[in-house]
Amino acid sequence: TTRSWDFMGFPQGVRRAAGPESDIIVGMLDTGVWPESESFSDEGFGPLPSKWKGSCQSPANFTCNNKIIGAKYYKSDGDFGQGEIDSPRDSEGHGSHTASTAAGRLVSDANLFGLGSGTARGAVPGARIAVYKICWSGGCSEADILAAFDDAIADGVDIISLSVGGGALDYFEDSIAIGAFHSMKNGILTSNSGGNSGPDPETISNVSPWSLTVAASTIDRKFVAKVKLDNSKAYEGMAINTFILNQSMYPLVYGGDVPNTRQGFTREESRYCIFGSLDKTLVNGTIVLCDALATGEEPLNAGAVGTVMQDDRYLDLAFSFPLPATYLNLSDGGEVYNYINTTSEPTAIIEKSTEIKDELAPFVVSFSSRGPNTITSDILKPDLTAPGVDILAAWSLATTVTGDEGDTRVVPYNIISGTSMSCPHATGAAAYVKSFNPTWSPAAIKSALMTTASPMTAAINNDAEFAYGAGHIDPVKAVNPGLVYDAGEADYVKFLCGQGYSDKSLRLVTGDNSSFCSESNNATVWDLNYPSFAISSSSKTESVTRVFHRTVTNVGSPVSVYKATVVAPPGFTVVVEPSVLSFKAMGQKLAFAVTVSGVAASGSVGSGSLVWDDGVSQVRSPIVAFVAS
Amino acid sequence: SESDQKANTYIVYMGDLPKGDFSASSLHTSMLQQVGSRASESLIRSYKRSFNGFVAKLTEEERKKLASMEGVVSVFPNEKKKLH
Repeated sequence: TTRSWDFMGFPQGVRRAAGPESDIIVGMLDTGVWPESESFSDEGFGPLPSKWKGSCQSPANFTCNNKIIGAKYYKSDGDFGQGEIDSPRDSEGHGSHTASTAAGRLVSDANLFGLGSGTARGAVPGARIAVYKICWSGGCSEADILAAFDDAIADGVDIISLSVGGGALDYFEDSIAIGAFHSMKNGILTSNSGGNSGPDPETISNVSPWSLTVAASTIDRKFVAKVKLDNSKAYEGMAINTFILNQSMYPLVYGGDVPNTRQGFTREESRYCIFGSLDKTLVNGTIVLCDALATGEEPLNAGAVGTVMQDDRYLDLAFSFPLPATYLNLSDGGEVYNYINTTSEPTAIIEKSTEIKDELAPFVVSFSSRGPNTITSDILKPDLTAPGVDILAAWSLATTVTGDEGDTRVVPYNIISGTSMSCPHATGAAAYVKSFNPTWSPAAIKSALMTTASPMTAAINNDAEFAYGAGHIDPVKAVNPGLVYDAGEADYVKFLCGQGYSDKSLRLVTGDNSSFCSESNNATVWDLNYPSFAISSSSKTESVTRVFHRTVTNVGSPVSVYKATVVAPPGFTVVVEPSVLSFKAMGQKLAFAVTVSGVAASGSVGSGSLVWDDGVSQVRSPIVAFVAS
Repeated sequence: SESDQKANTYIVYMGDLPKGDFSASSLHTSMLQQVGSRASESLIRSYKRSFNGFVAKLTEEERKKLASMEGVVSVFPNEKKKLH
């Protein structure tokens, strides 16, 4: 990406563990990659890491190199759609984008028709990529997802990135949770996207505690496209418009005034520019004002030279369209509508997008899925936030900018948004942390990322921690977190016992016949050594008290004294016992308990925090109190 | 009923790999035969490198029988997830 890493304080010249980084293998479960992309060049790369046990499936013009060290595709139904390539080659663009965000090489002057220009790079440009193509135009089947996990774990990847999801499901009826569990068992952290179903509550997906769930935030670069009217007024809309129109002005029409009546469409339909609703004769050569955000395909099909859309759904990110377009808020859109209605020959022009600075960034974008977690309410999800809005990264030459019919723009770099884009930022950051700390467990890496995340504010994110988790990821700080909340398979099994999973199931899952849910092995959710604290109550009048037992491992200075600083959620008291932890050695573990008591305010997230501070490291965990629905 | 006879694709998750020598396809085929499925046609894929399980076309009755078998953690439909 050309901006997000710098925005996160992770500059091009950041300190690197070059040797270990070149041994890191990032497993990308996605739509494949475009192997010829400059982002995946292997120039200067040494031989494959000796631990690599994977292979390269090379049909249909796909070859691996010392950067893309493995590639496989999975299509259990064998049903290839139109334009799909039975190869790990990416025909969608998504997989190339995510892989280059996590581990792409430095590519100077990457841009989309001049937009977002800069040096594109992943978090770990020296790392290797293993490609597991599981998603196709029709989606990503769970059978294929599990097949990819089965291979990736055995192949020897270090981190798995998976920007895919569905509804939140029971842990052992969800292919991603199952795959991530076995990854964790084998020392591999799985980084997951949290979903794009926000801002509604309880929409967060991929909620297993052994995986990292990532929300999406903005960066300080916004793309805007101006529409200028003939009355000298101009309005800036959110859009990635790469087109330059060659006339000074074009006739401007309102979609509601140009219905395709011959096909039976009314103005109530054509105002939204729905498929087939516009009269080609009246629309040809015009710019059409539509009352809804859409793909732009209908105005394009009807012969429009451009479209101006208006509503209030997604005003915090910019979409691309297959024709000159911009997207206005309802106030500005209303003014354009009034201009059309009060002018005999209204005309307008849509200008190519420009970049402006967003001073509010970072904030969690509206579409990013929100907590609370519907499977285990007292495990806070999402875990953290990373950039996922208007990200420029590598693309596939087998598709176009939008993938829409009528779009002819084939590009090596594209700008898109989603928690799919934030997930590989976290993946890359996790790989970066692992390159400095190769022996750390998945939970330790996750803890390091969460406890060093920059706090975000509820002032611009109403859903607070349910939007952003522990905060905004900071890869540089995460390398030296001071303390980590570590956990392993046995800890998650105790948690699962407490969640009501049977002895029989857990013996099978662990492969350990002695594993069982006894009284001593039956942990409450509050005792899982998680780097955040969530406390739900069933009603706004219910007084609740929860005791969270935690253990931190010293990974900072051998001799250090950490003091607890607490901010209690409104209506709660928080007591930490002991409130001082004195370490005498690296790797030493010390336990403490956090008692949270009070009454949650209805309809809001009560935010607090616990920070362990030794004067060098601040190890911060969110404390969230809420009324569960 | 007709719906009971209709075969859908399910994932049969069986947890960690068994210790020692293990022939996944033999085990999975045998399990399918035990529930009455035409194993050679219904088995789509075996998981055997990092964990144990398989994908198969099953009728509702076969699904229920498999779910109650020794060694099975869960049986769930092979649905599609979406890119985010």
